[in-house]
Amino acid sequence: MVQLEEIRKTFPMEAGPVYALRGVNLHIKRGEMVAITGSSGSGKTTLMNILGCLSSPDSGTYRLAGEEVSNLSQQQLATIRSRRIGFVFQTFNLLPRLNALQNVELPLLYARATAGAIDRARHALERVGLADRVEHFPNQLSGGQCQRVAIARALVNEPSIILADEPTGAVDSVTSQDIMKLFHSLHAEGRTIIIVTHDQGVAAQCERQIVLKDGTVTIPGKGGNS
Amino acid sequence: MVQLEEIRKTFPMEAGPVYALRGVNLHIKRGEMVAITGSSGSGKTTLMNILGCLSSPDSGTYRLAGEEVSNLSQQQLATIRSRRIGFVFQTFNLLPRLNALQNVELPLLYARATAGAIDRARHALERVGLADRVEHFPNQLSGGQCQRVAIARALVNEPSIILADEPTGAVDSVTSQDIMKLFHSLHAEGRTIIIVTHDQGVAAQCERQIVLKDGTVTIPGKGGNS
Ligand SMILES: Nc1ncnc2c1ncn2[C@@H]1O[C@H](COP(=O)(O)OP(=O)(O)OP(=O)(O)O)[C@@H](O)[C@H]1O
Ligand SMILES: Nc1ncnc2c1ncn2[C@@H]1O[C@H](COP(=O)(O)OP(=O)(O)OP(=O)(O)O)[C@@H](O)[C@H]1O
Ligand SMILES: [Mg+2]
Ligand SMILES: [Mg+2]
Repeated sequence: MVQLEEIRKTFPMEAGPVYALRGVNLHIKRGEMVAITGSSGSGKTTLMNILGCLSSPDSGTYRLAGEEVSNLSQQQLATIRSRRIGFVFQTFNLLPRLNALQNVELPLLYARATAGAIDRARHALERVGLADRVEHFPNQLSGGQCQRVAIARALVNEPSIILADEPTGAVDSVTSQDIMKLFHSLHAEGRTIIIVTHDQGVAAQCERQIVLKDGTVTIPGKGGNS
Repeated sequence: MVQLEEIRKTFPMEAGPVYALRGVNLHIKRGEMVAITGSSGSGKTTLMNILGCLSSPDSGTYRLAGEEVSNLSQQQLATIRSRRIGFVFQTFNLLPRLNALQNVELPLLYARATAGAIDRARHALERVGLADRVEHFPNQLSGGQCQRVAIARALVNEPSIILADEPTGAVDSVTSQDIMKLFHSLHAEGRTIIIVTHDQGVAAQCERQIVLKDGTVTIPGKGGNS
């Protein structure tokens, strides 16, 4: 499903280049639930942005569901992002002028799936325990509530691949467990789930763990760097 | 040092009022290191904003170092905030058009402590492990690096009270331990430290734990609600 070979990403800076990804090799099968861990600054978000087709590597290949992603047009990439991938951003990226319901509805409108969009958005918010916060704007929500709106938004399109960058970082352990139950049930439906996490308890609930260190994979599991 | 009595805070919403704080009683002595825990949405950030003189309660009293805060002028409050309180925000609140060094330097400039400000800012960034990221802008930093810049900025003024709203939420356990070592050494210098956290490991390192539930204190420790 997701195959990366020798992926490199460098950020040129005046003080000198930052080698964020230094040859990442990764193979994640359809329907797997995988954790990506590693210390702060090790390259996890940079990797997720490439997996989510939000940024391009400088070199290396990325095959998504058998297709070489760098051969796809901007239009095709946008279609993949809106219909096949659900992305929970580390910084949530909610639109401040839309309330929770409108934020969650947005991917459905982008995918032209407008029929019943409001009901689907409302249902997604119920699944993350926010039925009574649907009309709040992001600045009227707690940190953990914003995180849950971001999760609801990532799931509302019923994507086949879910990329979650630290989905439990802002919540208490009980809420974290509710979120993991939700991910487990999505996994049971056959979706591929990739979770970046600093929480060992969350990582332990995944089928395997991929560890990033200084921009490369250090514990391969099946199919990482060796 | 910090004494709250019957603090209430309500957010009026079209769908009905949200009673965020429903009579909080709290007494934290000078030099204590205290954890505030509670589930997502329980009122922790709302409480921290009142403690940090960033928002006012609707009713109840707040005595800070013996003075009733509601009797102070805006000017006096601003002076207290800039010189006595260091605040690590849950959402970091870094200025996007300033780099890490400039962001950390800002409280010194506000407090008119401009002599040696750049060196002090650089030193604060070294203490959180970011010596090699001083010229990066927030959008060129990882989530955990932004968190550490926010911590460095809160400490650069050497405040007597440190309010940290989830200071380790975005980092791995090793970095989290480095941050806690830093807080312990600040505590050893006699500073008062109040940490909101979802991490039981962090809460256990504090002298006592105050639990918020639905806007009131449930485990008093010494001096909470009873
Ligand atoms: N746009 C950018 N320009 C320059 N450097 C960048 C940029 N984005 C990220 N970096 C650097 O690349 C490295 C990897 O960043 P990344 O955000 O992938 O880390 P991470 O593993 O997600 O960390 P965290 O756990 O703190 O979120 C970091 O050292 C960061 O400073
Ligand atoms: N400006 C606001 N307008 C309306 N409701 C608000 C506002 N700010 C907070 N709330 C509500 O008040 C309650 C408490 O919010 P608060 O941010 O204090 O929670 P918290 O304990 O910090 O949660 P978390 O652990 O998720 O950060 C939440 O239910 C939230 O939706
Ligand atoms: Mg990250
Ligand atoms: Mg909060």
